[in-house]
Amino acid sequence: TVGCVAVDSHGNLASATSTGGLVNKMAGRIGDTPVIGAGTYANELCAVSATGKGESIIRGTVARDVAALMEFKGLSLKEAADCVVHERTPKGTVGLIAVSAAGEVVMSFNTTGMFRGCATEDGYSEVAIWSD
Amino acid sequence: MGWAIAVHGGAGDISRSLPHDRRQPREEALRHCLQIGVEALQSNSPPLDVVELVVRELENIPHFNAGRGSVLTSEGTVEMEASIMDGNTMRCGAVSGLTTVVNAVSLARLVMEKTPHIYLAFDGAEQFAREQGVEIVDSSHFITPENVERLKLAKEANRVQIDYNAQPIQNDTKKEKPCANGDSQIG
Repeated sequence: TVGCVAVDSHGNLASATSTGGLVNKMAGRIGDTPVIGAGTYANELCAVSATGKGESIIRGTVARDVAALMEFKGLSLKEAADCVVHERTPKGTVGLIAVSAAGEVVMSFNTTGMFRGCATEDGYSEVAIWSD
Repeated sequence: MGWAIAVHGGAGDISRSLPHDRRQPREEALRHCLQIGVEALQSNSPPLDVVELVVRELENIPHFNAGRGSVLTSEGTVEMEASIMDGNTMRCGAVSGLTTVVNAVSLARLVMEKTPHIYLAFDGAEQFAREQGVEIVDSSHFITPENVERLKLAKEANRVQIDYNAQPIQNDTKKEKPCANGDSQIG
């Protein structure tokens, strides 16, 4: 699975995700990627793209839950993403990238690793796989 | 407030012993795609254009499980899926079951922009792709030798696998032996 989230300097947000799904999946199987609110979501607060075990991500409405925690509970993007990834989704099943309208970036996962990268206007840039 | 961008190329049980020749091209690809996105944002491209541009590029890189390099179904076919969403308007588009469309994410955007719907799948999505004139190819274009081997291993284990998982999974309790190369054969 691949994905990208972006926010411009005016706070406009967007998200996109694409995948081939699971190895040896049944023909006709639908994963989380095209299910809006599961693997992909964006509103005026944040943009999210997820990857991992699609069935778990769909059950957890992962991408929408990040936005909902910000919207209804007032959490920061990092707090919301960490809650969804580490408290609300089975370990070893999900990773996500997200940006907020304020330019915050989060890359959170409960798997061993996630191929990921980010950059911000202040010059920060990172490409990483594991948590350390 | 400033612009920001993030990309991913899949998550899973990525072994820390992942060989350099499997790690390095993916890291380089992420840097390359990130740079494309950064330059687009610096040029004041709308975020919706930026995410589509970057995901198209990721789809074209066979090291990742999307577009060329997509993993295979139990029947040895590809069934690609993608989606895109604009935060301002909450407009969105999604596609599933694609077998010939080079860039699924762009077809998802066309669903968003050219139809009254959110989601098209399988034959209807393929037909829509032809009506829109997007680039299509024979499905063999998407199939790599590595993914043929991954399917073979997964079928032998009678399991499905998520991105990079060393332990093929069918349910949350059964476990299989990890692959020796640390890459789990699922890209």
